[in-house]
Amino acid sequence: VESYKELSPSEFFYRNRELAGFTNPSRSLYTAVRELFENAMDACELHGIPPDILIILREIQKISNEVSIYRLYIRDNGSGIPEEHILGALGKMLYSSKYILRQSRGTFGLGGTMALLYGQITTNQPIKVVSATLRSRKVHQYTFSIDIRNNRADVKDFKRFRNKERWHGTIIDFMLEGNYSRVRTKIVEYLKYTATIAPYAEITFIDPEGRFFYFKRTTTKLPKPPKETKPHPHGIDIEILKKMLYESDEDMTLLEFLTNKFHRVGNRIAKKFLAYARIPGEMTIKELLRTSDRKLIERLYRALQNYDGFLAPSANILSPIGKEAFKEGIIKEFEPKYVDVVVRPSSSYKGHPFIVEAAVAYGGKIPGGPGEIVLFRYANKIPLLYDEGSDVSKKILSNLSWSSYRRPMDGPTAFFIHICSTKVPFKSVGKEFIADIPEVEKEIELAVRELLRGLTRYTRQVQKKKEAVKR
Amino acid sequence: VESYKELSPSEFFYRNRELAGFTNPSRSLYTAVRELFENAMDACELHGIPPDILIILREIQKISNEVSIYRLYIRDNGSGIPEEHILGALGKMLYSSKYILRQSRGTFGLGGTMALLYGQITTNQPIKVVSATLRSRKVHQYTFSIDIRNNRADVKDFKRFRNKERWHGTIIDFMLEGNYSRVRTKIVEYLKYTATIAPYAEITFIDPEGRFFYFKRTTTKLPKPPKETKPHPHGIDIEILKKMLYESDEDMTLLEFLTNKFHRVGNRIAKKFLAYARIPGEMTIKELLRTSDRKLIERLYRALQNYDGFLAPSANILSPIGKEAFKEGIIKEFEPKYVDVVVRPSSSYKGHPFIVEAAVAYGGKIPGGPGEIVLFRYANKIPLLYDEGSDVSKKILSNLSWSSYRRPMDGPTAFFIHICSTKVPFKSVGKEFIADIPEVEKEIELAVRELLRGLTRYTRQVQKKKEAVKR
Ligand SMILES: Nc1ncnc2c1ncn2[C@@H]1O[C@H](COP(=O)(O)OP(=O)(O)OP(=O)(O)O)[C@@H](O)[C@H]1O
Ligand SMILES: Nc1ncnc2c1ncn2[C@@H]1O[C@H](COP(=O)(O)OP(=O)(O)OP(=O)(O)O)[C@@H](O)[C@H]1O
Ligand SMILES: [Mg+2]
Ligand SMILES: [Mg+2]
Repeated sequence: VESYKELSPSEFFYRNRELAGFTNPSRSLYTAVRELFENAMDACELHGIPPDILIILREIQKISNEVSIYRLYIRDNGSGIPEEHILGALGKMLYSSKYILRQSRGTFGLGGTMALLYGQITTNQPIKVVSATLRSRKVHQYTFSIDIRNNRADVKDFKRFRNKERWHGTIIDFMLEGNYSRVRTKIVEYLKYTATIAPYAEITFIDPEGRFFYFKRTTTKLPKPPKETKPHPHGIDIEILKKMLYESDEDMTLLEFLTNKFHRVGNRIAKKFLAYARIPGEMTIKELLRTSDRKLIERLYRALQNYDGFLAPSANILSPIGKEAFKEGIIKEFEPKYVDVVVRPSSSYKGHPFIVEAAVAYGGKIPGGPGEIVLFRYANKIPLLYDEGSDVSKKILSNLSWSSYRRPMDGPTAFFIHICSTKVPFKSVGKEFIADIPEVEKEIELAVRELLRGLTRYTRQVQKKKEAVKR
Repeated sequence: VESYKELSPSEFFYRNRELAGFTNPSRSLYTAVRELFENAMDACELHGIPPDILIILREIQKISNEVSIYRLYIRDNGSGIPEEHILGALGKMLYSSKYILRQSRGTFGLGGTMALLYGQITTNQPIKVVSATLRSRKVHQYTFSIDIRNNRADVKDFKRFRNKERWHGTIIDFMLEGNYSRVRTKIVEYLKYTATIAPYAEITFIDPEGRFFYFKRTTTKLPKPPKETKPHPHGIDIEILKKMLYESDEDMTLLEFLTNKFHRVGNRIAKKFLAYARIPGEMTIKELLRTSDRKLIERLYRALQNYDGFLAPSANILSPIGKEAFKEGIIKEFEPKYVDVVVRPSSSYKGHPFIVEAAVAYGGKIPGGPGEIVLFRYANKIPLLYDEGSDVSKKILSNLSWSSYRRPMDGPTAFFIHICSTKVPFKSVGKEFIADIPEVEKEIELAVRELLRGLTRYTRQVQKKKEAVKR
């Protein structure tokens, strides 16, 4: 006889934490640093603050040959977390400020909480969070554990300080098991690849071996922050439609509903759509919801799905790296002989706008062997360092007809591919690889081919000069 | 200013349903059929019932060129769902009878509910579930919708019938959007690959085009069902340890705790362990939990982690396909000229026992071109048909030194790889590909190499015969 059980979200993700990147001690250490660092970057960039982030990782106790207990301290100068939301944001799974339609690194409402939970289950130590919001007169400090069964924080201590220096930001301080020697390279690469595309960020990392990694900002100019947007008619399903209808003023007409609640639907398009759907624009939401025609909402939904006269989602709500910034970042970090950047026109999938930015670089400090193709992947400005074999960008590079193009063979060639969107099609909550969505695949391939044409021209010019020199 | 929100598990998986395989209409249709079919197979096999499963998929309404609304009806003769658990099992996310330490297809408590939810959000239609448990006098029928916000079922209708024929099993009947033409081949392959390793199952599939696919059983003999087991000392963390301590009788001694609550820990090993850990075996759990030595539980945990004198997890609780059954199934479905099966000795990772069973076949109806390597993957008896590029088995095949072996080049060679475990290391909740855990990778590679040695001998024999014939 089967015995049934219900799990809370924290119990579920705790049991299945390998889905979120918490597999072995070295990978878990990497994922913890990554998730907390991404929270810090979001807290700064989404609010127009040039990021100042300090990460200190100290070895506290050896457990075995390679595994130790570490203390991870991370501080940012971001927007902070309001006092009433601290315990939710970092003590509860599925509690987030990123559940809106806006580009950000965070998306699932899991990462930071998972890192802290991993620390707790491997060390039995409480977690300390200190935070002050912009212009706040107080600094709040919570010491807590996570009650996994009930998905909530269990407060051990709380302090409130006067915010004399008008500091704003967040400090997270906790212990976790890890294996630093096996993942040191990855952690430093992660920070370096972030610095490559975020030259406005100042990042300091002090590692357990006492090494000091400092990525100095080269500009205070931030790219424009992303904006929240409304759903696109092709980005909804019946449940979302019903929710939008129920949350609107019931005296609102369908025409008003379409023009107010959807992304880029103006009067003219709304009227054309209503004619196509054969639904009267003056009908109110109240009438729609109480109609005896049970199929009316479904007809409205099918029509929204099928009508092809809507404007494509606009990309001006996105926050790409930018052609110049991308180029300068690659030049600063890798000092290549040749670099080229392509920014594809914006596109969309399932109502979500996205932009592909890609770069190719050769020479200088590009890592790799002669003729090797090296791939650097980014999604919503997050460097993706694992699971390359499962990623759509790798698949595209592997399937290209390389014989149609030329590249220098005395050193490696690096490709940098960045996708930004209101929803990056990650294949797992660990956010390390991207699904092959046809629209996204198409844009990546077009970008890479354009870069390869430029690289072919460059390679031929270099070849000609060499032959000229020989003669 | 950030706006914070908490999502219920159903809201989270609904928003991120592509993580669970609900991406586009064709893939979603496949995943829905797969998830419900796997529930049916578990309900039969876990209770020693030879499965009789009927699947009817009917097209109800065309929406566009390729996308239609379908009605999916699936019936099994399994153990049924007790009346008080029907709405939880299929109306709530994270409600499951598979959250125990036992091999089964189900593992996350999501799949069936997600399929029904996908149907609801694409058609706005309620779901019907009919079920009767073994020897039950009543048959219960619920018609419900899923309240996504609150993660619970919203009952529309309930009926209770007298179970005159003493039927047992479950019927699920609901509508969903899909694209059958694009995924027909995959659905039929999925059922065929299941039949290959489950010759005791009788499967009937009637598709929207009126085609009748019938996989007749060739035996009523089931493999022994898997058993539930206790945690292994290397399969726990501090939270699990604390939970096990709190749930035990507090007057129990630590010696009794070790021998009663852990997998394969007898008196002798427990005493040796306690000596290693320098913890007195007569100490009671009450004393351990109230000790002023705050570090004692952590010391116990570290010692459990590091002590290497524990017996490896036993595989007799697993339910592999079996060497003979695997061979017979491949012969029946593919009629190959050559087939060989290897069953690796059981191994374990992180305290979870696992067995790798692998087969190679050539000739007959093996699909593919000359010299092509075809891979059929299975995990806990589930055929994995997508995301091969991300799977550990594919990676191993790709990295083999093929030049060291011989295989016939006039047709394809198929490899079948099955991994069964109390916890299959799936990389995503969509259960289509497996992570590269070192212990698992090693066993797969050893199995494949052994198969390749056999195939090499066979290929040379065939070559010799051909040359003899020529002379
Ligand atoms: N350093 C920080 N500064 C400000 N707010 C933060 C910080 N760290 C976390 N938060 C808040 O806590 C919330 C939850 O963080 P968490 O990392 O668990 O999830 P997320 O970032 O929303 O999504 P994801 O799982 O994709 O990371 C965030 O949405 C954010 O509002
Ligand atoms: N056909 C069935 N017969 C008997 N029990 C069933 C059936 N379908 C579902 N159940 C019960 O409902 C529970 C939930 O099913 P669901 O598919 O949502 O999750 P799961 O099978 O436990 O895990 P997974 O997400 O990995 O499939 C199962 O654990 C099982 O107890
Ligand atoms: Mg986060
Ligand atoms: Mg299931």
